[in-house]
Amino acid sequence: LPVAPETEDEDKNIQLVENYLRNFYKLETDKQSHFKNKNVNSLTEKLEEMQAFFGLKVTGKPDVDTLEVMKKPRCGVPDIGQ
Amino acid sequence: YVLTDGNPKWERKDLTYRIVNYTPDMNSADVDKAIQKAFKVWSDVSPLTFKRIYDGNADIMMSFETGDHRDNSPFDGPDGLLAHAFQPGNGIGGDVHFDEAESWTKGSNGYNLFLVAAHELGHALGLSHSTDPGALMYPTYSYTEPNEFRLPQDDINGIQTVYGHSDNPVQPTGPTTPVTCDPKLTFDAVATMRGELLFFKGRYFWRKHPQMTEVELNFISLFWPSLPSGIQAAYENVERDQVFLFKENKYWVLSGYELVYNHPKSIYDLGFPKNVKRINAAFNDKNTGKTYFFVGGKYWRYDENRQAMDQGYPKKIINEFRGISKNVDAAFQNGRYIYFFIGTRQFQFDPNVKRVVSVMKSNSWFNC
Repeated sequence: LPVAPETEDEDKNIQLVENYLRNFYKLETDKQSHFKNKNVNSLTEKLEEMQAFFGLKVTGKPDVDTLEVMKKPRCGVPDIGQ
Repeated sequence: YVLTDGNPKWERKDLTYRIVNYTPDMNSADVDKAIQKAFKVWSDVSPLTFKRIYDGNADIMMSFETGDHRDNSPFDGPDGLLAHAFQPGNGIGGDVHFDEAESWTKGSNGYNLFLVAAHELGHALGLSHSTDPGALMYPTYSYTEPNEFRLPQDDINGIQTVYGHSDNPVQPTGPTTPVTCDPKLTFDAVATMRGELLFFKGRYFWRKHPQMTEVELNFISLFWPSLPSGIQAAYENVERDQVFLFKENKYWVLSGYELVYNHPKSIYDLGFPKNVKRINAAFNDKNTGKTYFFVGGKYWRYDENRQAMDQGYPKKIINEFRGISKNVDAAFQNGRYIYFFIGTRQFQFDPNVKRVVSVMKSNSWFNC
């Protein structure tokens, strides 16, 4: 069956968040994890770290403002610990 | 600013660079100029010098690469990752890679090579990403007109922490990023736009919805790449759904976030005499359709319906707006009041009783 557009968007966003935090904030996850297992805390912490770095409201959640920053063109060097 | 973990740095001050290949997006002379200008950004504020070599190994090797280019940091095609650089060191250390999948330019379209190169060189010299949104070393791309570019103070502080001061007798200084809740904050211009408030300061503006607590600081160039920094006066004509921005003797017209004309117009077309070189502040009275322009200690009144200055102006500000002296920085109308900004203070003026009814800090709208 085709995936509902909103589910598709949500999956894309989850992927975006995980990739972003893995690339720039040293998030370590196994690829199956998403938000539903033992790595949730780590992901939340990394998300908070990212939000603090960019001066966003620190919610630990991938809100609209956070996703907007993650979609911006940027330098490939990590924001923490090269 | 943030230094790279472990504080890596070049031990020599005289460094070499090499442009290994070119992008087909630009002609090679423009690439050379952009790269040379990017090096100058850092050599102007530090004791470092950079000499170009044309073959062999340079300290900083600069190249355009595509996708996985075997350095364990693959590029991702158009947008997203634009470039990366390696911290000072031997071999790949100090090298700069640009993603060839981007559209590289010398202007505002695509990605400006000079701006990205200058950022990457910061990494090649030992700087990490800064949390200062105005810094060159901030991680995300934002466009600044290259001819207007000045290295921000945050980056100057960073590079000088690593390598010491410039050899120049006069130490260069750079622009600082305004702090929203700084009690000494002043504004260049303030205007309403479709229910929001826009506060202009240098190359930045804040966007604020009166009913929301959040306030957003942006580069002017992010929304309007062709607008200059340092807007001096602004007002909204609600009837025409247009915002007018003034700098020196020119003005630009916006409709929402679009520029109405590609080129600025002259303030003399509005009826100002030639001895007026700039406008300090402006606001439009929604009730009468009259726009008030403040210049020094005087003001002009413009009739938006007739598209002409009213007769009998300029008049002294103090005569109509008791309590408001000269040197108004910014003004706007909200509800029944007019708000005048003078230095760090804001005067709430009630035109019905013709007096100031409240004095506040200039940034009172920011819920500090």
